[in-house]
This record gives sequence, C-alpha cells and structure tokens, in this order.
Amino acid sequence: VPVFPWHSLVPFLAPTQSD
Amino acid sequence: SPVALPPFFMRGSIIQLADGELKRVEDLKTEDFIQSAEISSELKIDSSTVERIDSGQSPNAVVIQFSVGELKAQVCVEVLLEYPFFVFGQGWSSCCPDRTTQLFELSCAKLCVGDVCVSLTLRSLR
Repeated sequence: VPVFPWHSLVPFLAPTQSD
Repeated sequence: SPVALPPFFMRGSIIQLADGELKRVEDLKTEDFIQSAEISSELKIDSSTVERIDSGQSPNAVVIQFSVGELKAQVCVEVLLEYPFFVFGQGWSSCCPDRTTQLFELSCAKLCVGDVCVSLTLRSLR
C-alpha cells in the first residue's frame, strides 16, 4: 500500500506567471 | 485533456504525518497539518484566503485567487473543479464537491470565497 507524505496534500502556492 | 488528480485524494489513501503517524486522507484534521508543519524543518504553514473563483481555460477548470499569509500575497491557481483544498476548521472542500465525492469518494464541502485554506511555504533559509 503506498504511503504519501502529509505535505503532498497541500498545494505550494507560488506566484502565477503571466502567459 | 485535463491533468489527472493525484492519487492521494482517493478515500482510504494512507498519509504519513511528520511525526510518522499514519492516517487516512479522509480522517485528517486541521491539527494534523499544524502539528506536522511545526516539526518540519523546511515547511511552514500559512493561511490562504479564497478571494475569487472564476472559470478556467477549460469547462472543468477553475481559477482560484488566494490572499496568502500575513503579507496577503495574491496568488492564482488553475485547478480542476474537483481539486480539494483543506479549509481550516472545516476539512476538505472543493468547487464541485459532488464531483470530488463521485471521483474520489472523499466527502467535501463547497469551497467558497472567504474560506481560509491550509497552505505551505518554505521556511526561509538562514
């Protein structure tokens, strides 16, 4: 059974780059 | 085609907290994130308030604007409608909770403007 680290559940919020 | 959601949002997924404890994704509480971040040397918990929710580039996507941390940095993320965020004191929430429940069997509340989500930043290096 795979085990996932807790922090993978939280998106890192980095500034969005303009396209 | 839309990016597949990560597998760990599926109900029953096993999550390891920073102290080594194992919990199912649907059983996580706000304190689990706070305590894990407290003992993490690299990550710091931050609150991100939902400021706007707009339609995304594709019909099944949304653009969510957050105000992050004390500095209220403005951040936009484009995610699928069913992408769950963890709201302080409330738990998993998405823009389309029915779809999240259907796809991942993960109970969700509706993510709304004003909700405060758990987010992480890197601790500043000295």
